[in-house]
Amino acid sequence: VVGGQPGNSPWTVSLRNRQGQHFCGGSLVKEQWVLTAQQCFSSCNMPLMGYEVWLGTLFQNPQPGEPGLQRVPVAKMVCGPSGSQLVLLKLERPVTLNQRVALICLPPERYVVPPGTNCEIAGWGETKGTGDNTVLNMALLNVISNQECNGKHRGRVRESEMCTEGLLAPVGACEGDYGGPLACFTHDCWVLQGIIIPNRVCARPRWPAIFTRVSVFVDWIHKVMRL
Amino acid sequence: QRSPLNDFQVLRGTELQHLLHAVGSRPWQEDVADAEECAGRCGPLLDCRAFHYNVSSHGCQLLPWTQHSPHTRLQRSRRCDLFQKKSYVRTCIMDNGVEYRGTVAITVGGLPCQRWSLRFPNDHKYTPTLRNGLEENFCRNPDRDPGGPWCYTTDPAVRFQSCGIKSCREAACLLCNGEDYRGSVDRTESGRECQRWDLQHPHPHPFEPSKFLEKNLDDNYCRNPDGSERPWCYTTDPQMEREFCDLPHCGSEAQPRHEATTLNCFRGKGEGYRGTVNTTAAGVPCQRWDAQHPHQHRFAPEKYACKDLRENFCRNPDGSEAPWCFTSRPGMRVAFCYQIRRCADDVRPEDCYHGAGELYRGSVSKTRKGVRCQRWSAETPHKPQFTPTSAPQAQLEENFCRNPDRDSHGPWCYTTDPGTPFDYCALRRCDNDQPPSILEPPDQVLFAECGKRVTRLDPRRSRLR
Repeated sequence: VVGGQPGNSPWTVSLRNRQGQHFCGGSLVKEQWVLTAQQCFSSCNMPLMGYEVWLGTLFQNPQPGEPGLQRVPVAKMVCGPSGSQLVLLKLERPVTLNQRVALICLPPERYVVPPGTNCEIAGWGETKGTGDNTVLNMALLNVISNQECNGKHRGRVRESEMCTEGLLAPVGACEGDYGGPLACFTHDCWVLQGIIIPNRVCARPRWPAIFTRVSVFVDWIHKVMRL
Repeated sequence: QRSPLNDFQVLRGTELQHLLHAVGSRPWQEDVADAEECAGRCGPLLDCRAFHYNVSSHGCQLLPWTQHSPHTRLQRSRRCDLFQKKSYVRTCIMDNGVEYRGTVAITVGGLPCQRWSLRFPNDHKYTPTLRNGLEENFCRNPDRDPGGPWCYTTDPAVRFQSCGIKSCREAACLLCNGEDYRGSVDRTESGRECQRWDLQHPHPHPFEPSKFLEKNLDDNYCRNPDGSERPWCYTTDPQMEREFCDLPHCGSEAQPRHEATTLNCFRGKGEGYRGTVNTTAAGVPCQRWDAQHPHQHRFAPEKYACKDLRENFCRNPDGSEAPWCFTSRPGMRVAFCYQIRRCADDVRPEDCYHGAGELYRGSVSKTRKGVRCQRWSAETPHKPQFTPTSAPQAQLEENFCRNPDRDSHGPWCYTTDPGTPFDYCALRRCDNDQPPSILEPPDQVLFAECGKRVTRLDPRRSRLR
């Protein structure tokens, strides 16, 4: 996260590849299910042997034996509807919820986040020198309407996407954050409204950032977990 | 610090059955610590050619035969791994093949070999023993002939002839950087013996064979799992962690198995990406591949001729997750170029539907990835929640794509892939069909309540935020 500061996001998970390296973020939507970005994986049926999800820590490279760290192998991957840029990961076993690991709520189907809503992103990705790469960073962003967003992005923003306003200072997600949450505090609850997806440039000043709108795919998420 | 296992080639989850002798009659030794100890027992014994290692009971069973012995058969097994002495199962020779114990019995001139136990038609001085392995009429090298294994021939006019068995070094050549090399050389270019990939000593390493199945990190053979310029291995010399192997390149005419190259998007890990994007996802310009500043690196373009390391374009020469590059910023060594779009790998849609496709009654019966649909009336590989009787209105006929649950993403089906319960179909929305906008909905979906949440964990109250 560029222009963020260290923080705590108990539903944000770290995806680890076979060498144990962090390569993307994810959001814990159920004890055994993580929602992330399809961009993080080479294909919908790649072998997942050795891929893990790490939770319960603020450090990108927690020391072995760090209290609260949970490492769970990824058992299965289900790609989202075409154009969703989403992937659901089924974990080999449910995680343990505690002070450091919590679920984030899903929004109602087709819910549209009102412009001006205050949201936050979280991730262990690139800070471009603006922060501490070794810990989880977060940044606050305000939602803007797709109409306003399309003013800058020349109509390219789809209804299945949503935007946050481009701030004067460079603030936003970057490589290594993809798949992580855009969480908005609504009715006394943190709700997963967006998924961080690669934008053409990270945290470009005065340039709205685009996220996948989760509410458009909530029916798919429930269906996968049910089936 | 070589392991006794270095002399063996493993077949995981495999048992060797002997059709004439009940393998079970061979004694099991239950008091061994691990496969290495078992190898230590079998190695020195001339009549031990292989052994079973029981991964759960840590037992081992020494065997006087291999998969190439008569009346034997390999069998899948949940509890056993089969280790066979390399000299009996390798189909190429190391050095001059003195150790070769394979079953080739034809000379380079196509003449059948004479049995070593016979003195006719060609008399000779050799007496078969367990030690010299002069078995049957197999090619051997009892006199260390530099030409490799040979035999007396059954043709009186030709006393003996070489068998022309290839050296392991010549038996498999390198394409590109040898990522696909699956040969049997287990020595480095300095002659050091390779460490087994499934061992963590003398050198601990991240390349556990079970995590990298597609890399075939077999036994202690040279491989290139990390996109190095050529195959290498960890060595059994504690002073030398890893070293390249000396293997010949295939002729330039033998082109490597090329991923279909792409220009405007990347498929899979992007190893075939040949576009001209030259900034990282963070917008940082890439460093030229032929430059060593600000970052020194080993990816010299001339050493990776197949990888098209031109200028400062994003590439994936080492099998990473996506195209990447060294960045022009001293503080950031490498970064992915995730801003490059992934190529859509869906199959071409074969029909279209209106709305969400609840009324689609066409006969497309495959998913967007090309997997054939399961019949709605079938119960395998997936037990359906929707059947022709449970959802008569949806007309779930045959294995045609339908939308019995009004899925907003269109018609779908249960798939014949056991790993994928359901998927959307090779269909698209009809051109003249605009989905209702969610942005100006007739009624704003108000947020009544979110999902269940363990309140004591609410980060705000726990002051942990």
